[in-house]
Amino acid sequence: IVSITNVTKDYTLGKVVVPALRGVDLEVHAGEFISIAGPSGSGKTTLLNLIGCVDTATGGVVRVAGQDTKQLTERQLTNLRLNTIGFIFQSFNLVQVLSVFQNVEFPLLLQRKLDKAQRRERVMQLLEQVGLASHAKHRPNELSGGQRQRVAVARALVTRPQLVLADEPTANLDSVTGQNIIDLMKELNQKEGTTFIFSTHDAKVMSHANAVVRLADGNFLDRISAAEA
Amino acid sequence: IVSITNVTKDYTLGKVVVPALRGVDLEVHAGEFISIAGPSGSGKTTLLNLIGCVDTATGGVVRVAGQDTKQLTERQLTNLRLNTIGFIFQSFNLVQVLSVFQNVEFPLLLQRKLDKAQRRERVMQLLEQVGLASHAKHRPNELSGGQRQRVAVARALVTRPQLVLADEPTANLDSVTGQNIIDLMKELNQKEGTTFIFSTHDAKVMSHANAVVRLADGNFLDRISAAEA
Ligand SMILES: Nc1ncnc2c1ncn2[C@@H]1O[C@H](COP(=O)(O)OP(=O)(O)OP(=O)(O)O)[C@@H](O)[C@H]1O
Ligand SMILES: Nc1ncnc2c1ncn2[C@@H]1O[C@H](COP(=O)(O)OP(=O)(O)OP(=O)(O)O)[C@@H](O)[C@H]1O
Ligand SMILES: [Mg+2]
Ligand SMILES: [Mg+2]
Repeated sequence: IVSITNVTKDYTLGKVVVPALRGVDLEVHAGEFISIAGPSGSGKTTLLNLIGCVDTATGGVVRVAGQDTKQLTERQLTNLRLNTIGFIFQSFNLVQVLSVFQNVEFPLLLQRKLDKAQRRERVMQLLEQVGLASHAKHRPNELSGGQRQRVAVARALVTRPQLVLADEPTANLDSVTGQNIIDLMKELNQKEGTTFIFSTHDAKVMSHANAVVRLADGNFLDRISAAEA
Repeated sequence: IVSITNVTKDYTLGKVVVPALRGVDLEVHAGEFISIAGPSGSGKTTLLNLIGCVDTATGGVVRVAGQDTKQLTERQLTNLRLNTIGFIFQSFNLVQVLSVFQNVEFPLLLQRKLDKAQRRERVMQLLEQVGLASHAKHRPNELSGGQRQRVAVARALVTRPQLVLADEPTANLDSVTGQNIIDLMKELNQKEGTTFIFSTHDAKVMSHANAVVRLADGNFLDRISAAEA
């Protein structure tokens, strides 16, 4: 479902070029549960942003669901992001003026597949699963750090995406709450065949992965599959 | 250096009252390295905000450096925040339009104790210690999540505060980078007698604490000192 070939990403800051990815290859098959690990600044978020079509590569090929993202129009990219991918951002990226309920419902409104009652049922189901049903009317700035993170998780899963990209989804969670989120994702992976690609430092997430891909300084270091670990 | 007596904190959202702290007691002596643990939403950030004088309690007494914070004027609170306390926020709270260097230098400019050359030396020393000397000219939005977190750490330590409040300071860091930050704080604690109060889920941070205070649903649960653990 994801195929990355010799991808590079440079950020240009004035005259300085910051090479965030220096030629990375990655294959992810449908239904896999992959963890991307590596030190702070090694390029994990950059790689997820390219797969999630929220940024474009400087060089190389990024294929998602069989499509070369460089060849797609803005409209096709938006369609891919809305209907195929769910993204949990490292900084959550919630809409401050909407309530928790409205934040999670938002992708369903864009998709226009469900009526109001169906949307309500689906949103409350997700909020229940992440432990925030009693906070549905709160605004993001009225929540704790870990509560905001869980709203971001619920929003990414509400559209039943084929592919979920999760950037440090448990960073702000205590071990019990974090384990609950991991179990929720693992269940989706096993029951619905949802593919998950995580960026994480959390050993609990990595232990569920069927492979851990390590980055260092923008380079692919190695890939250890669970069978070998 | 910190004495909390029967402190309560209620957030009022329209007609709903959210009791974030329901009567908590806490004593922290100068030079201690204390960890506050508890599930997401249990009140850790709320407690640190009261000690850090960025919020006021609904009931009870908060004493910092011997002063009852409820009796202080805004000017005295600002003085306490600037000269006695260093705060590492859970969401970093960096100034987006300033560079990394300017963000860390900012408290020194407010203090007016050092000249430009002294400020430069002090800021670069801290950036070196958190591994970001090469990113001094970057803006916060040009950094990775863990890099932004480390800028927030450097900014909190630059004024050599007596008391450092660190809200999840290693949440976005890989284990090596996180350990480096913990070692830096432990060194300050041992060499300069800086008092540290952490909110954390990271077992590595808790293992350095001389006591772990646990919160659950806004209540004090227990305090386990390292000697007993
Ligand atoms: N500004 C606010 N307005 C209303 N309620 C709030 C506000 N900030 C926090 N709360 C609520 O107070 C409770 C405690 O929040 P707090 O941020 O202190 O928790 P925490 O222990 O730091 O959690 P986390 O580990 O997720 O960061 C939560 O239930 C939260 O919803
Ligand atoms: N918008 C940007 N502009 C310029 N440089 C950037 C930008 N975003 C990231 N970088 C740089 O690219 C490199 C990789 O960043 P990235 O965010 O992918 O790392 P990461 O592995 O996710 O780190 P972390 O674990 O700290 O979140 C870093 O050195 C960072 O400074
Ligand atoms: Mg990142
Ligand atoms: Mg918190």
